Amino acid sequence: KLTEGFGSVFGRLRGYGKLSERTIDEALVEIRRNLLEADVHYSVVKDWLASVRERAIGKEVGESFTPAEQFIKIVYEELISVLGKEPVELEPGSGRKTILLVGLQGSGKTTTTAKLARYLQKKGRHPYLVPIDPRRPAATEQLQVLGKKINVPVFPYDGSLKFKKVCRQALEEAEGEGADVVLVDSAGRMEIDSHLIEELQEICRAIQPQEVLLVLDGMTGQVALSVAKGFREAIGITGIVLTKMDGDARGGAALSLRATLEKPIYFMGVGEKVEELEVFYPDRLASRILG
Amino acid sequence: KGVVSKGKGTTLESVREALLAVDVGPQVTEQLLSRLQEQNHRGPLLEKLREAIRSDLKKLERAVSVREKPFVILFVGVNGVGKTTTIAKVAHGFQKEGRSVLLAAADTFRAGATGQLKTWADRLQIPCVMGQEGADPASIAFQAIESAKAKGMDVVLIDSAGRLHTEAPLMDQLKKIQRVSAKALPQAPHETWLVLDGTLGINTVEQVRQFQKALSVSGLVITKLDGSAKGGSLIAVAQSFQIPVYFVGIGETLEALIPFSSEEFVRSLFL
Ligand SMILES: Nc1nc2c(ncn2[C@@H]2O[C@H](COP(=O)(O)OP(=O)(O)OP(=O)(O)O)[C@@H](O)[C@H]2O)c(=O)[nH]1
Ligand SMILES: Nc1nc2c(ncn2[C@@H]2O[C@H](COP(=O)(O)OP(=O)(O)OP(=O)(O)O)[C@@H](O)[C@H]2O)c(=O)[nH]1
Ligand SMILES: [Mg+2]
Ligand SMILES: [Mg+2]
Repeated sequence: KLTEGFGSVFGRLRGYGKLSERTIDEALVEIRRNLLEADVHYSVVKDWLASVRERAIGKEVGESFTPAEQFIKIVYEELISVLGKEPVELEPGSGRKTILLVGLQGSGKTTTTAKLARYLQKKGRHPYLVPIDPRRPAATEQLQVLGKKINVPVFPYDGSLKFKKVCRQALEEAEGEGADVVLVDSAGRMEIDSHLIEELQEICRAIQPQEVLLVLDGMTGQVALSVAKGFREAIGITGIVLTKMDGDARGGAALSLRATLEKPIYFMGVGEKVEELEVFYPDRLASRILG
Repeated sequence: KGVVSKGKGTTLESVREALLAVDVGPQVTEQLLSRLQEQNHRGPLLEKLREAIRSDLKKLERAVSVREKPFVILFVGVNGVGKTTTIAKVAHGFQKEGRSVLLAAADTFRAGATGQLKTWADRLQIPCVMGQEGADPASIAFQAIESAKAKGMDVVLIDSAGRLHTEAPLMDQLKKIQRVSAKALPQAPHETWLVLDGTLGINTVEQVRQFQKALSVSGLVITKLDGSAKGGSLIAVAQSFQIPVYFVGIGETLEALIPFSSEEFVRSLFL
């Protein structure tokens, strides 16, 4: 499946018997270009290729009866070792749980909050939604409309900046509704906006979330890396959701984030509808990234 | 030439990485570098590069020309790029020039979309034509232009729902908005502006390609350049498309919109 993706590079290699170091380097140049075109961060590409090259010029390939196949296997293994061997479930668990969704403006947090609520509901949980976006016009309305669609209660947030009070009230309301998982939607923000990062830290202190999910647009470019690091530094990240993967972006940001944060990518958003959330499968994304 | 070995010394390699780091992409990066090496360079490579990019982008600078009344601009783009917010900023800009503006809330699909635009309209104290959820966006555009004609408004700004360029039926829906707008006013929409998110990578070029093919995009706006992103994918866009870039979004408030300047863009690119 993966080798269908890497098409011409592997196809050409198979034409060779033994693979010289030069042939391997030529293949790596092509793979490098593929990964950069997939929006993988250039420094992550550099490091990743170095580890592939180290294995590729060694005995593994050199002494193999099928060097091209061995090379392809190494590329795949090295990709999977970064992306993850299997899907990691967002623990639906059984105890009371609070999940905070964070990320850049427009990445899909509000939509993902509703999708996640529906997913957890299907797993037998009782979600409660808390919109905390004091700035975006009709932000609360957006989450309320979505909540109504999936029959999940939504806290009537009025835009107040008294976050400690808002969070306490919201958690009380959630308890009153018999909810066992609280999903908190936050406003979009840049990781370099110190004022808004402080706001996020204040919200985080007030709700003490068990999970902080970075919601990242699947089409995000090279900044994905610094964005992820910025949010990690500010409040810590426990997992990632990659959105808008129903388009033709290759999603290389996933590789950059996995290589750097080493946190699980739980889900992919694959559409605007509330049911369009998929568990993240590393091998599927590997093929997609390789192009 | 090798992927892990150094190129022609670290200067070339560091310039290459500087381009990759801002989403220029590997293909256009190599095109730019080989173009520079062909021009027998005297002087620092980075300076020659800056100059080459600046002159490419200079061609995309243009002032908006309001050429009919009402002047109609349709805003399109993929999900979450900043269309609705940009419309509010552009409306504010026209108002400051003394022009009357009317908004068309033709995103009848997304939760809270009409409420979002209506809130901006109320803040700007301007009319906003809206419809029921699920109403035909083209009919809202039509009604808005008719209303603007009747009221003698100067400008109509049409908001549309975000959509991926890979969804053919949704691209067709935009074509319909254009066709039906022309029924209300033959030259409308005078402009179709594609809003691009400055934090996105190489997919930006494909967005321009597909939207341009479907709608003959007449202008670009690049948003979210107030963050760590530099919008370098615009350099790749400029290699294949000569669509003017009218504005740059640099924040979430009404004032956070500046005319595109190739000079300023290049200066911030390699900061
Ligand atoms: N095609 C597609 N669109 C999506 C997906 N997830 C979200 N969207 C759309 O992306 C746009 C932005 O989504 P929002 O949920 O408003 O994003 P947000 O992060 O809450 O935005 P801010 O609160 O302004 O930062 C909307 O048009 C959504 O419908 C997805 O997986 N696929
Ligand atoms: N920092 C920053 N945020 C921006 C900019 N432009 C828009 N935004 C924010 O990006 C988010 C999405 O903006 P919208 O105007 O809702 O985007 P849209 O394209 O209309 O989204 P959909 O209609 O859902 O496709 C909002 O939180 C905006 O405030 C900008 O230039 N800088
Ligand atoms: Mg939101
Ligand atoms: Mg919008």
